[in-house]
Amino acid sequence: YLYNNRYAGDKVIRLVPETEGEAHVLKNICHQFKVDLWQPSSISYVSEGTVTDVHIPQNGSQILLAFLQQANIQYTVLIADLQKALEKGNSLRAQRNRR
Amino acid sequence: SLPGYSYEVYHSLEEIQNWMHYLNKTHPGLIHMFSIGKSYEGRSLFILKLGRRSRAYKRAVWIDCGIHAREWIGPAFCQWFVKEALQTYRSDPAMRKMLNHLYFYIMPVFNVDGYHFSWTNDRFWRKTRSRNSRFRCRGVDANRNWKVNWCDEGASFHPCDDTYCGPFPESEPEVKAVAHFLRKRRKHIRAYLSFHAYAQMLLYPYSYKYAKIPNFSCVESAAYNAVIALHSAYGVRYRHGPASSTLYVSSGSSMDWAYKNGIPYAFAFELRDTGHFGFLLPESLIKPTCTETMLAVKNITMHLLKKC
Repeated sequence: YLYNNRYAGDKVIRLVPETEGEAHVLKNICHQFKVDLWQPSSISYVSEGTVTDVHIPQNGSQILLAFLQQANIQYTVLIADLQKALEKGNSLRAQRNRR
Repeated sequence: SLPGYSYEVYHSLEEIQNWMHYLNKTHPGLIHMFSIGKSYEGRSLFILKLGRRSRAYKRAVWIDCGIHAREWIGPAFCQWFVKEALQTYRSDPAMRKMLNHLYFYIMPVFNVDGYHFSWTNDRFWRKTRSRNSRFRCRGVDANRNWKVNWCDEGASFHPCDDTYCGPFPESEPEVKAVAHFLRKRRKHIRAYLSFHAYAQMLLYPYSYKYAKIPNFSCVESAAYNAVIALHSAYGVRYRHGPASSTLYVSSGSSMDWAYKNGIPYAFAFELRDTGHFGFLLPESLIKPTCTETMLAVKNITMHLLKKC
């Protein structure tokens, strides 16, 4: 596996806080779960309406998503499994090289 | 080009450096490769000087890619630009004019340590790989480390943050080396272009404040025409404007530093996409992304060659 399979089960989700309250909750969750922010580049930018893409590790994702649902914060899953996405990219490359 | 070298796949740092050495050997009339220093981990910071050699005075454009390690489409574009320049120098009048009248200093991988680390350990690493004995976290955000409103809004003093500005401005040897190079040549350099991902934007100063730059109308028209040219390829829309209002306020960026140091046109590209794949932009999208971005860069360059 690429990167020793470290991204297995990791997800990337998108959230767009609809209120400052939601933005505040989101900031707290990001601090608490030490997530990897893809966009924007810093949590300090997150406010109402900010498109926020977050890479969440497999081991925290269930609790984190539960938090979000409890806080009634909508989210969409951009990448369901980062490891699979990485492996897929790699296999496509191998196919290309063979071709 | 390097036999069998594909510009439609992502390449490791070693492959990119071999590619640079090869072009340096095979295109002495148009390409000169040199190093401007060493990275924190001791890797060479290679630059390609692209353009027809001439004794006459020539202005220059600086292009850097890969300030943030995980943004792989940046280095891919830098390589694509060089390949297109070499392949179309004779056939494309615009490219011939660009390379006859200007030099292009191209840094395919700015953050060489971080890029290598993103291939070997952490695909989503962003920062450099410097150490600070007092903290366990490594790396500085090389786009918050420049001496322009350093470590103000949009940057963090905390070494574990992704936007860590560093212990002091130009603390990162990579930033220091590029700043030193640009400072020495700033009277010659007309434009500074830095390539990032992802957001599909073309940004110009200021990042660190909401204010208009003195040559706003010229820069705005160059940016506007550039995103129109980019859109003409595949219909992809890029937003453009001052970074502070188009994206967010951030201090210590290379683009603001370049502008503050007298380079009249400073841009930061945020390439594809807008989040569908994010940093994992598939290799199948390298070609369309680089093709459209090429149109924007050529448009900006032709703008430089005219009076505004």
